[in-house]
Amino acid sequence: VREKRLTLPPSEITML
Amino acid sequence: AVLVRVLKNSNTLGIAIEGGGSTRQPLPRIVSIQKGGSAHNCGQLRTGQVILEVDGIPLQGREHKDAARIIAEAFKTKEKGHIDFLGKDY
Repeated sequence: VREKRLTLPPSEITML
Repeated sequence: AVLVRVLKNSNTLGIAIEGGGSTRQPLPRIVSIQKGGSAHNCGQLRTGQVILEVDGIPLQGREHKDAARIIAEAFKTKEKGHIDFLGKDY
């Protein structure tokens, strides 16, 4: 599970 | 969790968010708050807070763009003069 999490991409950032 | 009511007393909401489904940050998190925006004027939102719900709509499992759209639409609608954020403390 830990390895899987590390492979998730970072998110973009949105200004609202 | 903490419920924060933001009054729409400025032309902008004034927050930046990151995160969403399928990213390292599964729930949207506030990464900055702009001075002069409604969120800043409210004084109760903080950088680092995670947003669980917007006007009762859960954000769990939603992709980043979907969560951002929900927040943007909540701010845009003129039916209500405020937005209710359910946040988790940072």
